[in-house]
Amino acid sequence: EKVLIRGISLDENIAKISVLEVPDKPGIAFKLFSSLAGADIHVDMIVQNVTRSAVNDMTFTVAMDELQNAVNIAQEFAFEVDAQKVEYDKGVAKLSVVGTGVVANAEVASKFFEALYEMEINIQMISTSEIKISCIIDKEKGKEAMKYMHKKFDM
Amino acid sequence: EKVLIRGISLDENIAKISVLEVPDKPGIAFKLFSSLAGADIHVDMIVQNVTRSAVNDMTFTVAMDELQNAVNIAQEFAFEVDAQKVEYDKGVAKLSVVGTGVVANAEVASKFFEALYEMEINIQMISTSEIKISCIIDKEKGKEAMKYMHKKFDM
Ligand SMILES: C[C@@H](O)[C@H](N)C(=O)O
Ligand SMILES: C[C@@H](O)[C@H](N)C(=O)O
Repeated sequence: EKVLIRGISLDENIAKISVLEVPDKPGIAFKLFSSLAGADIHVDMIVQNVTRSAVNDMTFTVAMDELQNAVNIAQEFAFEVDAQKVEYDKGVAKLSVVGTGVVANAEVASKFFEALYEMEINIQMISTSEIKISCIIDKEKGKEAMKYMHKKFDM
Repeated sequence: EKVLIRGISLDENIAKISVLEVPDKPGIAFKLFSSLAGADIHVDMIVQNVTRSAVNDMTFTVAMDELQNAVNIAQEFAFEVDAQKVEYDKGVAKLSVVGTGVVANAEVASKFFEALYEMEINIQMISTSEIKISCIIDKEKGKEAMKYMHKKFDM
C-alpha cells in the first residue's frame, strides 16, 4: 500500500482515565459511554485491549478541562459495575502520525516506534486507524518527541 | 462537534495476535513492528492499553492469509523479550463506524456500543481515531451486528 505521510501532531491538552477491572461482558462499554454522553463529555480516544479473564480495563482520553467531570462519571460507573478502581493521569500527551498506509506499511509504524525508542520514551498506549497511529506518552517529553519525529520523517 | 456518519463497515478477513506480558519499556514496540516490517507483514490495527505493572500486552490484527507468518514473527519476538506467550484468534471480525465526530460525540459511541449490547455481543477490543470507532467482536456475529447497526443508525 502506498505510503504518504501527511503530518505528525502532538496533543498536550489531554488527560487519560482508566476504569480498571470492569466485567468483560456485553453492556459495559455502553453503560460507561452513555453516562459520559449524558454529561456532555467529549471523548478524544478510547482504547480497550483483549483480556484473558472475566475482567478488562477501559481507557479513554478527554480534554484537560473535562477531566474532573469525566472522573466523576467514571467513578460512579466503576461503583455501579463493581470495577476495581479508576485511575487518571494529566501528565500525558498524544503523539500521532497521520497518512495513508501508516499502519498497513509496518515500516512506518516501526520507524515511529523507533524514534520513541531512540528518545528513550516509553509508549503507554497505542491506538490506530488505517491512516493514523497515536501513542500516549509522558507529557514532559511531548515537544522533544515531536521535534525528533519531524526530523526522523524529514518533515 | 458536528456528527456526520459516513458508513458502517465489517471486516471479516482479519485475525488477531496478542503478545502477552512484554516488558513495558522503550524499544519493545519498535522491536516487534520492525520484525513484522522485515517480514513484509501488513498490519491492520494495533492496540495497547496502559499497564499498572512492569509488563503489558500488545495486540495487532492482520489479514487471514498473513496470520501464519505474523504468528511466527510474534513468537520469535516473544521469546527474545521474554514475554509470557503469544495468543491468536481467527474467529474475530472488526466492526466500525466512520464519520466526523463519532468519538468526540459520546452519543454516537454510546449508540454503537448500545447496539452491540442489544445483540448481546461482547466487545473484545476497542480502538478509535477522531473519525472512526472499531470494535473487535466474535466473527460469527459480524454479519448480524452489521445489519443491526445499519438499522440503528438509519442507514
Ligand atoms: C469491557 C467491555 O467492552 C465489554 N466487553 C462490553 O462489551 O461492553
Ligand atoms: C509495550 C511497549 O509499547 C513499550 N512500552 C514500548 O515503549 O515500546
